[in-house]
Amino acid sequence: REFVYTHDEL
Amino acid sequence: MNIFRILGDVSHLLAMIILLVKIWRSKSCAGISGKSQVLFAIVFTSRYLDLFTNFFSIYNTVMKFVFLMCAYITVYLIYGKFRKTFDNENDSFRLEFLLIPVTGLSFLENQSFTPLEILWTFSIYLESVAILPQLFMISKTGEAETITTHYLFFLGLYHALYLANWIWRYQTENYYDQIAVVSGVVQTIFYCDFFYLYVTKVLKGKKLSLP
Repeated sequence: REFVYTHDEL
Repeated sequence: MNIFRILGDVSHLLAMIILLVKIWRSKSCAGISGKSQVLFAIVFTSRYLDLFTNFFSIYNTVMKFVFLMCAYITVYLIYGKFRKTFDNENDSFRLEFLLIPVTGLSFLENQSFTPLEILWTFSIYLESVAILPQLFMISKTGEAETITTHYLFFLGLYHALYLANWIWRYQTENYYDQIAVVSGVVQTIFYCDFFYLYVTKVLKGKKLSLP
């Protein structure tokens, strides 16, 4: 499974 | 963006501004752990490298930039402009005790073994323990200025609000990030003892001093 960048928090 | 998240970010920003105002007004960084502030600067630097790779929103970009600036200015005031007032003697926490385990753990437990992701994970783990030199300093000197306790209160409040944010996001978006959540719980626990003293002493007008 491809890693999806989801770090939308501070 | 939910109410917990925005209030959490505001608390975080407020904490940093309180600290800057305290140092600037009193022209002194007495009672402040320079080591904790250096760790926070490292935290933001290693986490916000995604400023160059990912765009989320204007809000996200601006806040990241402001957080970085606040962290670097604070470090400059402590080790540069007001270094004569810095209590080096009592800021004696050994950073290698934090940096070595945190670095090791970020290589072992991450979502993807890529440089940016390892650095992000490192920043999350490091943030959860970055306040320890400050808490150690307070326990060593046995007291803290009231304004320093306000700083710690808002920093702790930010962590607690982020926990509420994650619960909210899990319920509404089915989103959760295990690394962030576990680290967030750990760091919030570190503040519990302090929260107790803050409510029982500082809010009743007394100075925070330990027996």
